[in-house]
Amino acid sequence: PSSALPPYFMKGSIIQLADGELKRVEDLRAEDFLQSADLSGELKIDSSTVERIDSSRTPDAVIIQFSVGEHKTQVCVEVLVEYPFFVFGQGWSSCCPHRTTQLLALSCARLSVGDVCISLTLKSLR
Amino acid sequence: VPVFPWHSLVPFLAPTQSD
Repeated sequence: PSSALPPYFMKGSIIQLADGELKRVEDLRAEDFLQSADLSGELKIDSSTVERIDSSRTPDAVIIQFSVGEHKTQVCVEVLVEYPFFVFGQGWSSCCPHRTTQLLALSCARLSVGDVCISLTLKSLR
Repeated sequence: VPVFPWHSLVPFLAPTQSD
């Protein structure tokens, strides 16, 4: 099952920020994402609030409904319960932090309704 | 050692118009 998650969430993975700086995934902060998006020109960080977390028909998956950006656009995503999102003021968070830590060694908080996650949109879409 | 771009880690929640 761990192969279903992307490799870059594994603790110790090296992440390159937009200014070229290298950081480990577990050391990333909200500022790193915001500054990188600023530098990128094309990408914009949105605040996406978790509105609902529902079980899925797919085993080990959940359906998360987000309210995205200033227009509060409703977007649903289906992800594995261990899939980590970056929450403002909290850091990496998943629906099943125990499983995330077990599979990725990444320290995780529990993702809950009301949490504000970092997400991306294209500037040109606005 | 592989190096991954920062934007890989952030979900791309593109607003889609349902109507």
